[in-house]
Parts: sequence; C-alpha cells; structure tokens
Amino acid sequence: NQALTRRYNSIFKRKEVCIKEW
Amino acid sequence: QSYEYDEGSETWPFFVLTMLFVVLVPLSISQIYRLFLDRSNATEYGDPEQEKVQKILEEVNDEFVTEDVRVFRQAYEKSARSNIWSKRNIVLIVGWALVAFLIQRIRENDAIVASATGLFDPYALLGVSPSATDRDIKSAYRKLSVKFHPDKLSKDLGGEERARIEEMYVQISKAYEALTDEITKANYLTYGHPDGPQTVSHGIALPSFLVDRVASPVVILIYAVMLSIVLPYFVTKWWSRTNSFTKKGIHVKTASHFVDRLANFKPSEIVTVDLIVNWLSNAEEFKIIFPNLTAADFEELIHDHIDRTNNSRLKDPKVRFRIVSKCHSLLHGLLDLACGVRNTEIANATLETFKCIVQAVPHTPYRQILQLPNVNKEKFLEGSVDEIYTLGKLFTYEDKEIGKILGIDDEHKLKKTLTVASHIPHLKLIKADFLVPGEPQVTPSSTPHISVKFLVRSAKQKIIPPEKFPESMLEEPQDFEFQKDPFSILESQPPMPYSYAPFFPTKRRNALCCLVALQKDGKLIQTPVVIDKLSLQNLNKDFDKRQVKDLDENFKPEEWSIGTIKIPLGQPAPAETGDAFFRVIIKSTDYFTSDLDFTMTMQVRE
Amino acid sequence: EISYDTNSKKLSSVGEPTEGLEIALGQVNTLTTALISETNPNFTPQPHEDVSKLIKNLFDSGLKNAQQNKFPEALKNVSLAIEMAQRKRAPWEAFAIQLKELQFMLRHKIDILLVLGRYLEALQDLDMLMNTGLIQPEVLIRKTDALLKLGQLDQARIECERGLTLQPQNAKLKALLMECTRKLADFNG
Repeated sequence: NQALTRRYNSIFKRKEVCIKEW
Repeated sequence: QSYEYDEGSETWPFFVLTMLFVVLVPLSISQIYRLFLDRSNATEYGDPEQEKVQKILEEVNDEFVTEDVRVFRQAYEKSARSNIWSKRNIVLIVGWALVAFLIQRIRENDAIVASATGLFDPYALLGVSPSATDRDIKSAYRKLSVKFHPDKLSKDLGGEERARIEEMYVQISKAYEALTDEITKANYLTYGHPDGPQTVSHGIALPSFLVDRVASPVVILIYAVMLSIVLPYFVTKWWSRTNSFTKKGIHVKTASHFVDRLANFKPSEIVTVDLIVNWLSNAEEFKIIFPNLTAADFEELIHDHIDRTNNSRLKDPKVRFRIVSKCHSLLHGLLDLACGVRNTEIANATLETFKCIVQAVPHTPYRQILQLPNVNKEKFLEGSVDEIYTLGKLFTYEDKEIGKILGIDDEHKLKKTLTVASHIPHLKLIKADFLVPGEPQVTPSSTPHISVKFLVRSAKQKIIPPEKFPESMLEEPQDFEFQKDPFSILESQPPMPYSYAPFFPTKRRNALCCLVALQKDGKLIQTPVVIDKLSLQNLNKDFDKRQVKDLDENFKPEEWSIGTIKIPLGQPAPAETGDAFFRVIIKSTDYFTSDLDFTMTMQVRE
Repeated sequence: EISYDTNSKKLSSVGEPTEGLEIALGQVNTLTTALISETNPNFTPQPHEDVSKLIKNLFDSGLKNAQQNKFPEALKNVSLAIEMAQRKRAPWEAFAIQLKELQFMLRHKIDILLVLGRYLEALQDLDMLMNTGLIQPEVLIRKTDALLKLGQLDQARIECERGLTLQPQNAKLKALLMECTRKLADFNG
C-alpha cells in the first residue's frame, strides 16, 4: 500500500521532468 | 657429483644468448607489427567511396575544431604513436647489441670453435655435399681411400705424418660407413658419431667466479633482492592493476557504483541525461586522474562541455578534455551493466547521453539541428514558423531558406553546414528477420539470429520505399561457408570513418549499438552488440529530395548499398511453437539521427 | 541512529538518513499513526465501510457529471475520490482491494482527462497504471493517443507497436499506427 502511495505521489515530479524534457 | 664450472667460457654465452632471444624475438615481432602492419588507425579502407566520405568529414572537422582541442589531440596522438626513444625501442636496441657482442665473443673463443669442429661431419670428411647421392659418396670414398690408404703411402714420410694420415684414413672409412652401413648409420644418427655414444660432460653454464668465495655473497644478495623485493613488487603491481578493472575496462569501484545506482533505481523516476551525467561524475577513474577534485566538480565539467559553457571554477580546458574523453569507456561500461539488469530506459538514456557528450549538445527537442556547425541558436529558436526538429524536415527547404532558418548569412558557412547535415548517416529499415542458418524457418529450441537489412541514407536524399529493392539484393548466400559463419558478412563492410565531432577531445569513429528487448515485459534480454563496420557510400549519391520528385523507371536500386547487421541472440528459441515479439533498438553513438527502433515477430513453427 | 519522540509518537533518524532508511521510517510512522487513531479494537484488513461509502459517493457523482458532459466537475470529483482512497484508507487494508479500486478509478479519470485535452496528466496516470502491471491494449491505445497529442511521435509509435504485439488484429491500434507513421513522415520531412 505504501509503495502504491509513493508511486502515486511521484506523479507531480514526473510531470515536471516531462515538461522540462519536451 | 662434482660439477664443472664453465672455466673456458664455452657455454655461458649460449645461455645468455638464449635468454636474450626469448625476450627479443617476440618483442621485435610485436614492434614491427605495431609500426608497419597495425591498421586500426587507418584512414585508407581500400574502399574509395568510404574514403570519400571520410575526406569530406575530416575537412569539415578540421575547420571547426577549436585550438584547445587541436592542441589536446596532437598531444594525445603523439603519446599514442610509438616514439623512437620509447622504452621498448631502447630495450630492443640494447638487446640486439648484446646479441651481436655475444656472437662475436663466441666466434673468437677458441675452445668453443674447437669443440664445434670436433663434431663428426661425414659429409665434410668425404668432401661431398649433404645432398650427395650414394654413387657420389662411393666414388668420393674410393678416390680418398686411394689417396690416404696406409699401403699407398710413400716410405719417406715420418712417423708423425704417417700417424696423421692413418688417422685421416680411419676417419674417412668411418665417414663412409656412417653413410652406408646400417648399424654405423644408426649410431651416427642417434649419437652423432659412428662409434656410438661419445663422452658427455655435464657442467654448469656459468663462469666459476660467480660462485667463488669472493663473488658468491654478491650473487646471493642479488638473488635475495630479486626474489623478495623486485619480483613481489612487479607481481603486486600487475595483479592490482588487473584486478582493478572489469572486463569492459572500467574500474571495479565505478562498476559497483553503477550497479548500486541501477539496483536502487525507482521505476517511478524518469531517466534523464542529467541523471546519467550525475552517475558518471562519481566514477573512480576521475578520482584517480584528479584526486583533488570532487564529484560535483566533475559533474559541472561535463555539463560545461555539453552546454558549451565555461562555468566551472576549473578554467584549464585540459581537465575538461580528459574527463570528457574518459566518458566514452564509462558510458560503454554503464550500457553493459544496464543491459545486465535489463533496464531498457537506462540503456536508452545512456546512449542519448553518449550523443550529447560527443556532439556537445544538450538533450533538447532541437538537438538534431543544434549538432550542426554555424547554427545561430537564438535566431533559429525564435524564427521558425513551421516547427523544424529534424534534419529531414530541414532539407525540405531550399538552401537559401535553410540559411535563413538557421541564421547563417555567410554562403561559405552555409555550405559547410549543409555538407555536415547531408553526411550524417540516417538508417532506413528494409527488412528484419530471425534466421536459422540452413533452415527455412525458426524451429523450437533452435538458435536463430537477427538479420537486419537497411539503407544508409542522408537526410537530404529522397526516401526510397523498401519495396523498391528486389529480393535478390536482400538475400544472403546459402552455401556451406555462410552456414558455418553467418556473421562473416559483417566483416566485408569497411570500418566506419572518423565522425564529425569537433568538440570531442579525441578523434573518434561512429558505432551502432544494438539492443534487443522482449515486448512482453519491455525489458532487455542481452548485452549490447556494437557495430563498427558499415559502408556509408550511399551518402555520396546525389538524390536530393527537393529535385527528385518521383521514383521512375530510371531508378536503379542496384546503385544503392544495402547495409547488414547481424545480432546474435543470447538465448535459444522457445521450446513451444507460437509467436514471440521482440523490440530491436539500433542507435548511433555519435549523431542525433533517425535511429532504428522496431518490433519483430519470431514465428516458431515445427 | 534512530530517535523516538514520545509526543508525536514518531521515529526519526539522527543525522543524514539513507534513502532506504527514510522510506522505512516513514512507513513505520504511517502505520503507528494509523494504529493509534484506530478506534475499533478488533480491526481487520477489510476496508472500512464508511470510507468506502465516501469514496463511492464521490466517484459516482463524478461519473454522473461525465455523463452530463460536465467534465471539469467530473474530474474534480473523481480526483477527490482517488485522494480519499489514498489518504483515508488504513495502510493495513487489503492491498489487492486497494489496487483494484485505484486502477478502476484511474481508468475513468484518464478518459476524462483525455476528453479535457489534459494529455500530460493523462500520460502520468497511464504510466502509473502500467507500473501496477496493467499492460493491456486499452491502456496502450490511450497512451499512444496521449503521446501523439503531446508531439512525442517516436514514443507513440513504440507504445502502439507494443499494443499490437498483445493484440495484432486490434483495429484501433492499427489505425493509430498508421497515424503515427504519417505524422512521423511529416516530422522527418
């Protein structure tokens, strides 16, 4: 459950990386 | 029980001579090979088309290389080439001089000469050549025995003279028997003398002064120093050097750092070039070269190189060049490890980082354009109406338009830029199959390999659809030689020429890295296959897409060279019939170009 | 070294923790906090009824909004439902149920996001679905679509080809592949 939560919470950071890359 | 020492200096010169030959002969052979036969730095490939591409790229490269890089490259090439006064050459010169001295000494030594002449040579005694026939031997004997027969001698000869001649006669008879009589011949062949085994003396091939009371402590001291200090020192040094580096050539500490990063890598993290550069900056190799600098320094230096800035506090360009040139082997090592942990995203990012470092271009969407020389970045980024990200798109415009798009006013500069742009190889897939040599299809548990047929083309050239190439151009020989070694076809392609990479500290050649992944789980299944032989002759062809509108009857596919890549599979085909899907990635290490990334179906049938 | 604060009932590390230690401490603290605030002495892995009801209500109103083409509101409600599921559920509740619930809600959220043209967010949720093991043609269809709309043509083609390996005759994927090829041809001049 915690791993799932951590993965869910990383979405914001991933969005930022995508914006910077693309 | 009692050993004789070599008082007359008869044997120790041979001993020393043998030791010298053991060292000098292999060393000489390897040095000759290195100086005259080593082709790895060749710029001649025996392939005029490839040399043409090489020449064009070299010219452009030379124009854009900065002075710092030029100086660095010269220093690097000088140290790589063998110096006249290198250690190897000095050893060779001194060694062969010693050999000459020893040979001279041997020839002047009467004792040696005497024992050499004491050898029994029946051919010399009879005065015939070693290849004489039996008839010649018989006639020579008859003549000599007549001359030297005791009964035929003159009565006036003195006792000594008579004894000598009798001895001569005995020798001649023995010589004749040694060559004709079976038993005597056997004796001669086995023992070197027709009478059977002669006296044999055993001794120590060293002069006695070495073991005399005066010199022996010195000899013992030398032994002690050699065994307890010199030998352990060299063995330890060699062992720690061998142990410090992995098979791929990176330091074990660097490898374990990479493995640590790979093992702890969170799937939620997106892999970027910055991340790979961060991992690289902790390499042990950097710490060895520059013990006073930190990982943060190295990271900044690499970023400075990629962004073509000079923000680091270390202003000496040589520091940056050494770090950047080391990245080549580090990235290959990381790629290998990433394939080992089956991480496709990291392997891909490693190859992208490779390109960024070689071309000194950051990983922006415009990287294909920014790798070109003379591009005015600001003008280009603000200017384009139509979004241009690729070289292919750039070449849909006329040359003058391109000059405006890239912000290049000077016609000469524009020409150079267009030369580079049209000589960056792009790959177009024609056909990809799983092949089992000798079989028409892939059977369960067989060992197929991947055969990729593609066209090397320039972004300027019109696209040729794969259907235009007849099967005859794509098929491979089915003879026994091919079945024995299907990969031999790769060797017939010339080595890749030096790349256009004016910012990279050393001259380098392009390579294609081939990765294979399973589509089911998206993970890599084997280590990368690196291809460094490919014909780029298609780049010389004038097939401008702005002029050639249609592929008409005049189109001759035979004029184009089809490239082949063969990728061995690390595992056999599945044991059951069915379909298996693979993703094949073929990326260039040096250029931002259209790499190949496609899906293949393995149809396993009985 | 680890220290324990009797007031907040939480563990923390003395000095700079490694990433692994940080995660472990976080998990222990989460579990402790949830256990302390649990009122039922006989708690089980079964999901709490009132929390489930709350989530279901929010989600259903979101779906209703979508049916009425009120997509911004739909998104708000569905997102809220997912937030509730992440925050209000006790960490010891059955993982399989939590996962299924999240996957179900995410799929609807993705569709709403795609309609609203918020492709980057849809892509992140799609990646999350794939990370939880849901590798299916329907997911790959949406991922291809989102990537195309974001201009990531190479990546779109790769995902589309992967979808076709799962279902080689899928019409939508075949159509998407043609669109990828066409757009890439133009992209490369």
